[in-house]
Amino acid sequence: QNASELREELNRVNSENKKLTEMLATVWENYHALHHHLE
Amino acid sequence: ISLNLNINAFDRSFPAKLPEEEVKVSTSAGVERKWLVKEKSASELREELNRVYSENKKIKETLETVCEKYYALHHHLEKLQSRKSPGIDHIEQPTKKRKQDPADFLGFPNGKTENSSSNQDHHHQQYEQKNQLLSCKRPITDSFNKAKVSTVYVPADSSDTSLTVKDGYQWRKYGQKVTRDNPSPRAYFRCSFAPSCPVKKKVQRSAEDPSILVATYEGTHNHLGPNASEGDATSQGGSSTVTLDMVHGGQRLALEKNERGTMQEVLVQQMASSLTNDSNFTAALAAAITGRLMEQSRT
Repeated sequence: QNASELREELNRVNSENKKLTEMLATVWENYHALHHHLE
Repeated sequence: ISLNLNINAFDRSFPAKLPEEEVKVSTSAGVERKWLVKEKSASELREELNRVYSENKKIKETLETVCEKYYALHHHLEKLQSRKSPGIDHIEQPTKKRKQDPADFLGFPNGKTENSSSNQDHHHQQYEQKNQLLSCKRPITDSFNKAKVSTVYVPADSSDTSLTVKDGYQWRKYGQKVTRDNPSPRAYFRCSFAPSCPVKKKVQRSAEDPSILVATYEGTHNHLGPNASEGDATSQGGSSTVTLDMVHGGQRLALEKNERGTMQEVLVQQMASSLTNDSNFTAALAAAITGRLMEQSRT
């Protein structure tokens, strides 16, 4: 893999990580909300 | 329920902890320097990529864990709700404040009037987004859908305390309680296909005439009844509900005949079900059929 391909792959994974992190924040928030509701 | 997930959340300071690679570059040869710089850049990229892959893996694992915990908690809440507020009390007691359900709280789409709270809208958007991204939609809103309600009146023996109404469907009793306005207790049932089928039924003797059972159905079956000829999978409370309605007009004999027929059908179905689940029976049946076929082929 040359540098350009590596950069492309890096961007792709970084972008995926960003989406996953957002999802995680959402689920985590919902989980806390539900837990709070149960309390 | 502990909120501790027993996981190490991905460390945002992770990149800073990485040791910086030391590259010795010869200052005497420009070409060599250029080559080394290019090489370092590719190497750095690879290292960065490995780090990002590792982070990706950690996030996915964490997300999976949180998702599982979330759904477990939601399931727990549903159980608690069905235990605490059995049946459909809010229908009979419109003045009673409706208990808040998680669908309201989290802003799930539930077919009810939308609360204009921005917090709920926020949760709703998040929930939608989560579902889109995760592609793991679950029928968690089914039980919150607005349900149709119908009431039927069935004559019953005063000595019979079972509060059973034969209507062609199988039910699981999940609660019973004494109400203020009636000396007879009220029994709560769920369709045996629950949780996929949302139909509930409550049965209580009439306060005015204890010889009559009052059955209230909530929801619509989403499957065929035990007797397929009953046909309409979407009929409310089963097609025999209609027959039972006629009973209210005094056709007791017709009801008894119908009840006997339904009971027989249910019994036959249960027997067939238990037999087909019995591996010994299945093996014996297969052997008998094979033997019969061989006999026929000889003759």
